[in-house]
Amino acid sequence: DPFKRYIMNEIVYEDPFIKDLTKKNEYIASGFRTDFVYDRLLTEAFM
Amino acid sequence: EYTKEKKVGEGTYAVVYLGTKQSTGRKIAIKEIKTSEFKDGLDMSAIREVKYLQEINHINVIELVDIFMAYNNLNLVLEYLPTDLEVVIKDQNILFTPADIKSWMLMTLRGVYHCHRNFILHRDLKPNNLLISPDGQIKVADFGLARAIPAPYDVLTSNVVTRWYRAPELLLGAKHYTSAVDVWSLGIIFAELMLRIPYLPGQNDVDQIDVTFRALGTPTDKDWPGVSKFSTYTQLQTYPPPSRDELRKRFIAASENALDLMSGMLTMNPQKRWTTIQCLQSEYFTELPPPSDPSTIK
Amino acid sequence: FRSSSQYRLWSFTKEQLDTKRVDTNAHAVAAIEEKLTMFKKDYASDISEEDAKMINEKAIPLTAEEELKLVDFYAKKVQGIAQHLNLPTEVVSSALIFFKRFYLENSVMEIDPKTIVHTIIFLACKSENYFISVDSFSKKTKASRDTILKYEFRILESLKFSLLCHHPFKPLHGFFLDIQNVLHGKVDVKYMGEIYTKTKKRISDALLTDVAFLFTPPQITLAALSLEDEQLTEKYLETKFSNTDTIIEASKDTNEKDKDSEVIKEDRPDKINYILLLSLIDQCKEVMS
Repeated sequence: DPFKRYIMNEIVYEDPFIKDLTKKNEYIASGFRTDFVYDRLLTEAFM
Repeated sequence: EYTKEKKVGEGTYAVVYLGTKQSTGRKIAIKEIKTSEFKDGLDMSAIREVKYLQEINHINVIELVDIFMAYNNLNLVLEYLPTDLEVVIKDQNILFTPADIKSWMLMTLRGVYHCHRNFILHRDLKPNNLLISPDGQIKVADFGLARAIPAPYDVLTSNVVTRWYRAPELLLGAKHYTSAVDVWSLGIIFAELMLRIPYLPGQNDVDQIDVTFRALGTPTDKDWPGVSKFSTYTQLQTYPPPSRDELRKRFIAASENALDLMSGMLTMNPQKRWTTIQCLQSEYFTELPPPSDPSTIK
Repeated sequence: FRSSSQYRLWSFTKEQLDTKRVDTNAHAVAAIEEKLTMFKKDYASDISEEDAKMINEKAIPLTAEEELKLVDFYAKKVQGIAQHLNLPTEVVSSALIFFKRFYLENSVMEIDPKTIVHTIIFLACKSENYFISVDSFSKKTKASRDTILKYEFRILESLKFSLLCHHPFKPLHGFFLDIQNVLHGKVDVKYMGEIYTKTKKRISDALLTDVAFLFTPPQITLAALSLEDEQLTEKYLETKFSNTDTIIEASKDTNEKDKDSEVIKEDRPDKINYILLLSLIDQCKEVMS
């Protein structure tokens, strides 16, 4: 997609739910990445 | 519309036939899903194949031509793909060049990237699931273990991916893994193409962990935060990661960029492991030799 | 989305949807009339005057409208049972979508909705990786395993084997994030959290209507969001999408300098037709309401 209709701007996202997961060890060690999650949600929103 | 002419394979949940699409004369493969044996109705692998192949349309992913019921069996009509990468690797009579390897890796990465951009994990990438069409195109196949990339709170089973191609986070029991597990499998396939023998052939799941860490070093919390918290971590043997020189010696034919790409794909920490986009953008694909034209590969 | 089976096989205009339902009903009526005629002919001697009168009065096929009422009634049951089983929202929603799609292709007069409610939920569990064995599912729902498994194939076939549903819930989370970016500093995040929860409920209810056949998931999301807080939604959409128009308007009568911004904005291939988007959202809100 040459032009995504969104700019991912993790700094401004107040998302306690996702942020909490980044503190859970089993998530971090599994490879969990917030940018993967945000990118997916934003892609679904602008699909 | 379809004939079943020759039985070419049988798996746990399906029998595969070669056939012809009558109206066009096109050669096809028919995957007949056995339904009687499963007490829970239609088998999960069949549900997954149907669900994900219906959504994906890409030159480097096997085409689902049609689906039909017959005699209470579900039949998937797939494009006919005469061989696969495992056959090519094993057959010592077949000579292939670094340019051929580059072409295969490029096509495979494109196919897997397309799955990932559609938020689908394959979870069983290995040479015999990378089929080759008559015109030399690599096609990612067998979506029986595929699933949508999970929602953050989903708990996934770590018992996926054929052992030799299984990522370290899966070997250690991770339940919140990502598309990085597919990239690891592709890294092992890349190594196997260069070596022409399996790179990390563990005898069993425990041995697989040891073989993996002996070859690539035992991860620590320093390079992979949280890894020591996996319950299975304590019993691990500690091995040093290989030096660049050792890697060069092991992969004599590999260029520096090829080693960079392979190391990126085989990064222990899944959070730092390269994505398919990073792999496709690596200099390995733009340096000489250019990837072979698939139709010219013998 | 355009390459998805949801768009390719299960997106309709209102007219197409109505026609589809009328055709499915007509097909079933024709089959029933034929059976009735056969029945009367074969059993002419056994049927009393009274019976014949009763058949003519009572054995009248349903109209398409009556069918739709019955389908809606059972759709609520599907949602209720699935929620009662504490299934995740995505599973409940997929069961609902499967059920509504099934009765676009089949008449309630051919397959009684009561007989497929559990199968539909069971299939949705499998499809969404929320696997429950048929025995434990049977225990939870008190439905027999044969009832649960009987129509699985028939349902899969009627669904044209398209199982991947794009629901408006992920877009809701996506807009929740993007609003924070586009309206940065102008929205209260706590308030956004409340809106999020209410909008999610609205979306669940909306899936009982035909919106999933008529609109894309993001349009449904924005409609639900707008029903929850019209001002916030308009502010967001205007800030995000309409500025290309206003910049173009503004630069028409200003000096050369602005021309560049006009060219860039004008030529962006991903420019959304803001006015069209607003009208689609309004139409969707109407159907939902």
